[in-house]
Amino acid sequence: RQKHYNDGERAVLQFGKNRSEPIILSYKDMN
Amino acid sequence: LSSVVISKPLLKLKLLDALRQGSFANLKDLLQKQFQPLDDPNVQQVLHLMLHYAVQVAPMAVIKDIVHHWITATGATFLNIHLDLNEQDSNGNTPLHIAAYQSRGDIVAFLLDQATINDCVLNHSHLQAIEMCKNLNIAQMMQVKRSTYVAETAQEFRTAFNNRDFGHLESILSSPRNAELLDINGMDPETGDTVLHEFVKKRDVIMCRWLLEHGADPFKRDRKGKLPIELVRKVNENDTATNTKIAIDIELKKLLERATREQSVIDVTN
Repeated sequence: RQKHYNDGERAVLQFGKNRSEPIILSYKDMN
Repeated sequence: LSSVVISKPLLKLKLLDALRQGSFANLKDLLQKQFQPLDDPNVQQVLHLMLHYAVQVAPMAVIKDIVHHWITATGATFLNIHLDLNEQDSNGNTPLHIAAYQSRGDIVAFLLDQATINDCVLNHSHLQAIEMCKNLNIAQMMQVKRSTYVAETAQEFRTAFNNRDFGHLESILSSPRNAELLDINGMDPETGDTVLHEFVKKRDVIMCRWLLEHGADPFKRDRKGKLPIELVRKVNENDTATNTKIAIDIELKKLLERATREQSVIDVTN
């Protein structure tokens, strides 16, 4: 069954680029 | 004055000292008296990096004063000085890169709240400001602020498409930050269409033309695997249009064919 999104979620899923997804930062990356 | 050689290191030292003292009045006084003539290249070079220095040594109040007086969207200037919030230094760093690197969380948050901030600028080591963070909390705060911004802007983009508001669409895409964070070829999670598919289905020739001129990809398929051109009825462009609907389809077909031809050529040459 298809999931329904609200307008905001739908717009972000359509237009937000993958690279704008949170970058997974680890403590190793931090130092 | 013309015979006086302006010492860049000395100017920089005086500027750093004024910034560190934390008095905007003193800073203003220094700029008025010693940063003259304003159009001297040495003066300009030190002046342009004022915010870079400020985020390293100045208290928050002075940074706010600098931003409010010298970074204005209207182009208005105070003391004939205008600064760029995203100015890059010799290493390609913006003030945001430096504030992130120095773990000045309050300054990072303040800079990210400015309308003209671009947190996607890469320095010469190909790092965004967030990748300069040494403090995990600041990096997370930057992520949250970016996600919030993307959510707001994506919705604004959607509304502008719904309203066919070309002026607003142009202004959204003209921001380098938005161009980096938004994807005009993204797929609607419910319909499986890109905006190009959507407006081809609506037979909106003007919007389709606009989309193709602004980065819409005529080769992007929808969830069912269809190209935008495959949504146009089979029409022969040499036929005389007998009614408006057929005329629109002929026009759309021509438009999409031309776009695919042009894009193929560009791809080959690149």
